[in-house]
Order: sequence, then structure tokens, then C-alpha cells
Amino acid sequence: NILHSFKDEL
Amino acid sequence: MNIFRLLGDICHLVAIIVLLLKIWKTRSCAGISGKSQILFALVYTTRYVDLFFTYVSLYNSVMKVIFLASSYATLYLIYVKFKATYDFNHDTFRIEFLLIPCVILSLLITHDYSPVELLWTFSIYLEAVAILPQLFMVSKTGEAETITSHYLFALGAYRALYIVNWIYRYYTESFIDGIAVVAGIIQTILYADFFYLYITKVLKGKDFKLPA
Repeated sequence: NILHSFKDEL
Repeated sequence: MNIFRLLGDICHLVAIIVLLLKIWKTRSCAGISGKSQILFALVYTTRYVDLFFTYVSLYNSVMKVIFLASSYATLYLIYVKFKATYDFNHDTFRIEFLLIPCVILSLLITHDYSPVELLWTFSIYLEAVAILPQLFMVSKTGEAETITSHYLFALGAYRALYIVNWIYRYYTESFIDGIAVVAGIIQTILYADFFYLYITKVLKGKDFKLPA
């Protein structure tokens, strides 16, 4: 799955 | 972390510091939309609740705390300390027209229906449009102080740099966050007119004035 949540970003 | 994201974060930090210093040094928040600042405080509050649940890195946590603290400090300066200079007559954008659609959209399009995820999604959508009261105010008065235009440029450049970071991440990590990317592109497009005027006027030493 290429959809991924970028929770490491601000 | 890559160079584009780091540069984006630095632009974001510079924008916030420029705004705080402008208000502090001039003892005035004239030309600044308190409503946009309320929306930004809401953006950081809803996005960074994960400060209590997840740890990414020291950098990540420190920046989150700085963004939260500075956004509330800005609100304090506008609505308490320098309230007399607040230009509420020109800050007339109806923020419920942004808040309600963002709530609805975050309930419709989200990665996951958990409270923290919904708050994160809401914050991403709200951030995309949070600058509209400020841009509305500039368009209403037809001008912006040079320092305010520097603030807007740094704030717009931050998300534009994030787009480059997302392209980079797509090629290096082969995944993408559709919600953040679409919202980030919309957010950057909203600054396009402003970028054009900033580059053609302010960088050439002229005042930021909208064409009559």
C-alpha cells in the first residue's frame, strides 16, 4: 500500500 | 528527514518568529488577521495532541512545543496585550465558513476513524485554508507592510518546500500521504497570487500594494 500517513512530519 | 523538509520547517519557524517580532517591536498588530492566528492555533492544537501519545524524535517534539507556544503567544499579543491596535474592522472573514467544511471533510475523507487521526486530518484541512482571513484582510486594505509580506512569503514557502519533500519521499520511501499532499498543494496554490506580487514588488524594494 503506497498510501501512508506522514505522522513523523510537523 | 531530508533537506527539503528541514528547509520547510526552518521557513515555518522563521515565519512565526518574524510575526512575533514584528508585533513586539512595533507594539502593534495592525494589518495582522487575528482570525488566521486563531485558526493556526487550532491547527497546532489538534495536530500536536499526539505529543502525549507518540514520540518521533527530540527535534519533532521540540518543534511541536515551539509551534504551540508561539501560536498562543501570538494570540495573547493580538487579543490581550496589543488589543488596542488590532484592526478588527478589516478582519471580517467568517471563520465558520472554513471550520464547518473542514470538520465535515475530515469525517468524510480520513485514514482512520480514531479520535487522534480525525483531529490530525482536521488540522491538515484547516491548515490549508487558515491563511484565508489574512489574505482577505490584505485584499480588503489593498496593502501589506513589508514585514507582513515577508511573514506571508515564509509561511507559504514552508508548505511549497514540503511538496518537494513529499515528491522526494515518494521516490525514496515509495509511499505518499494523499491527504497531506492534496491539502498541501491547495494550501500552496492559495499563496500563488501573493508569491507573484511578492517577487515582482517586495523583492525589488517596492511596497506590497495590490493593483487597483
